[in-house]
Amino acid sequence: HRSYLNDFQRSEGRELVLKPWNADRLILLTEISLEKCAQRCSESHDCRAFNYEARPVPTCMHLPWVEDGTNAEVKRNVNCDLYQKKVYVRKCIVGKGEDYRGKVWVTQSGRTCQQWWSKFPHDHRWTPNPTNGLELNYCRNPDGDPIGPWCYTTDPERRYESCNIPRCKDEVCITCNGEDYRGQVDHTVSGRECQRWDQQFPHQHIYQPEKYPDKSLDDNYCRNPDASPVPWCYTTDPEVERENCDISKCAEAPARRHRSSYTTNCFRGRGEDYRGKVNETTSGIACQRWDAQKPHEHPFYPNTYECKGLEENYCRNPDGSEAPWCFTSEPEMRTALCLQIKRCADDIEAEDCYHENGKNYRGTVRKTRKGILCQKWSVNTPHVTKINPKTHPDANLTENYCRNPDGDQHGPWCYTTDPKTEFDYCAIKQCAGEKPPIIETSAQVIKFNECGKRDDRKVTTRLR
Amino acid sequence: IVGGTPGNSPWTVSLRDRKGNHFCGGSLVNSKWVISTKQCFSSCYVDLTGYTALMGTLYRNPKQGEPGMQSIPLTKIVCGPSESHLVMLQLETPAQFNERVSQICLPPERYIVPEGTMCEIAGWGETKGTGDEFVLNVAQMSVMSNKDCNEYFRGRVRENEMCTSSFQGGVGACERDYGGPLACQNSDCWVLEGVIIPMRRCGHPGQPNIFIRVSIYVDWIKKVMEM
Repeated sequence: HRSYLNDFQRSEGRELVLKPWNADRLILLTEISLEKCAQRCSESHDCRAFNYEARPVPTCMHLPWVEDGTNAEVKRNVNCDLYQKKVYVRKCIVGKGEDYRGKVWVTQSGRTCQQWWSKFPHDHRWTPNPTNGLELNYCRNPDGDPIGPWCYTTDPERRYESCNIPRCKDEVCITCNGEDYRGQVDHTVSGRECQRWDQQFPHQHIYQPEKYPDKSLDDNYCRNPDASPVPWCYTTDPEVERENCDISKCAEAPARRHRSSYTTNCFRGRGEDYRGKVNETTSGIACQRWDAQKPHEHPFYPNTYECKGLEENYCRNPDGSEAPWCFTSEPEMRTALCLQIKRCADDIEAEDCYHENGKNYRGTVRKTRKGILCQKWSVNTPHVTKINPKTHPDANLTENYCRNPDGDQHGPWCYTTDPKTEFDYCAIKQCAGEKPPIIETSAQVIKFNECGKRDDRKVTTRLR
Repeated sequence: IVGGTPGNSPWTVSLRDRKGNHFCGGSLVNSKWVISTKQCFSSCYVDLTGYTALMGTLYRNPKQGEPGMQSIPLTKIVCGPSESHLVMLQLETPAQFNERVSQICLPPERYIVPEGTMCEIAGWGETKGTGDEFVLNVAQMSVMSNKDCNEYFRGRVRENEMCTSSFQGGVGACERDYGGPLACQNSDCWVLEGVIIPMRRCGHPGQPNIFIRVSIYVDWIKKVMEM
C-alpha cells in the first residue's frame, strides 16, 4: 500500500537541469502517470531524480543526478515538479543508515575517507558496483554496522571510523508539541512508513497540503497540523490510520522569555499569543484548569504544550482554533470560545486628522489604516478605479493621497496596492470632538421589494 | 441562541471552517455577499481557502444532498470601518434565491429603528440547554432605546450599537451565533438592523442584548458591493 513516491522528496515548481557536459544521459518518457514515473525511477539504479510535467502532455524525465551544484542545478519552472530520491538528498540517516547516499567523506575525527575502489592504505573486501552505493570515498554502511555510515580512512594508523551522520530523529529536534517541526522523519514510532499527505490512500484524510499551506505538509514527513502532542503521520499500513513519530525533544526547553508578540488585554490573529487572565467563557461560565482532567478529560497537558501558556484556567489557544478558548467547568459543555476578549486593533497610528467626513481633506497621507500603501488614483493596477480624476475632477485626486471623493461617512480612503484589498480607509482620524450626525428617518416611506421576504408557514414541514 | 425556538430565517447563513464545522453566523445582503462580524475571523487578511457559507437548510449538520441546501466557498473578506466590528464576505458563486434562501433588506443610512419594533435573532449556536442546537433557532425581541439601554450598561452602549429588550427568562445570542442577524419587521419585509456580536454573558436574565447598528455602515456595505 505504499506509493513509490514515498522514496522521493518533491520540489514543487522546480526542475533539475543537468550541466551541458552530462546532459546526454537523460531518459524521457511521455504519456506516463506520476506514480508510474516514480516506480520506474525507483526500480532503476541509474535514476536518482526525475522532472515531471503533468501538462500539456504528461512527461517524465529520469535523471542520473540530484541537485548538487556541480552535476545539476535546480531552476524554477511552474509547469514542472522535481522529485529527488530521498537517500541522495537527505543529510541524515534512518535506522542504521544502510541506504545513506549522501556525500560526506570525512570521519567524525576529521580524517579523510579512503576511496572504496582503492585497497590502500587499508585493504578490504568491498567492491563498488551499481547497486551497493560504494561511490568514490563517501561514508557508507554496507555491512549494517550499528554505528551508522563509516569509511576506511586515509590515515594508515586508523583503519576505519564512523562518520557521525546524525539520525533524522535527532537532526531536527522539536520544541513544545512540535507544530513547527519541518524535519525529514518519515516513519512512525513503531517503524511504519508514513503515507504522503497529498495522497488519500490507504487512508482518506482532510489534511490536504493545499488546504493547509502553513503546515508544510511535505511529502510523507511527520508533521503536526492539528496540535497533537507530537508530530505524527498517516501510515501506509491500512490497519493503522495514524501514529505518532519518534522525534527528539530539544535538549533545553525554550527559555521562558517574554515574547514581544504576547498580549494580555486583547488578542491578535487567532490569539495563540494571548497571555491574559480572562478565565471564563463568553457566556460567563468559569473555565476548567488546564492541569485538571475534570469535568473534561483532554490531551492539553501544560508540560506537553509548555509553549502555549496553559496556566491556571485562563483562556488560551493551544491548537490553532479561531480564538482563545477553554474547557468549561460545566460537564455538559466541553469547550467554549472566549470571544468576549477584545481583538487588538491592528490599525496603525493615525498620521493626520480630518473635519466632518473628510470630503475636503487635502493632506498627503497615502497609507491605509493597516499601513498598506495607497494606489495612485490615476492608474488602474492592481485595481481598476471606478472613482478617479476623470470621474471626480474636483476631488483633488492627486498622486495616491487619501481623499474622500464620494463623501464616504467613514472618512478619507484610497485604492490600495494590495491586490486583495480593493479600497480601505486611511490612517487618518476625525479631528477631536467631531461626530457625523445620526439622521432619524421614518422607514415607513421606504418600500423594500426584492428583499426580506419569508414564508413562515413552511418551517414545520421542513423539519424532519 | 438561548431561549429561542426552531424557526425559519432564509437570509441567515452558517459559516463553516476548513473542517466543515459551524463557527459563526452571517446574513445574505445580496446574492454574492454575506455580512458577519470581524470577531469571528483572525484577521482582515485571513486565507479563506476551505471556508464556506451554508444556506438553505434548517439543520446544523444537514445530510449530503439535502434539497435546497447550498454550500458556497468564501473567496474574499473585507473589514468594515474601524469600530464597526463588521466584515463583508464574498461568495465564490451567487447564491440561488428560492423559498429557502433570500436576501435581507438593508436599512436607510444612519436610520434609527424605532423603540418597540419587533425583531428576531437567528443562529445555530449554543442554546445552554434551552433548545435543540442541531436546528436553526430564532428568538423574538423588541428594540430598546440606547438611552434606556445605557441605564443598564451604565453608558457603555455607543452610537454605532443598538439594543433589544431584556427578558427575565433570559433570551439572547450565544457562542457560534456571532455575526448572525438582528432582523426587524418593516411592514411586510424584514430589515437587517443589527449584527450579533459577543457579549459578556448570553441569555442572561434581565440583560438587554447589544448589536452593531447596521444603518451606520450601509454606505460602506453598498460601496463594497459596488466596488
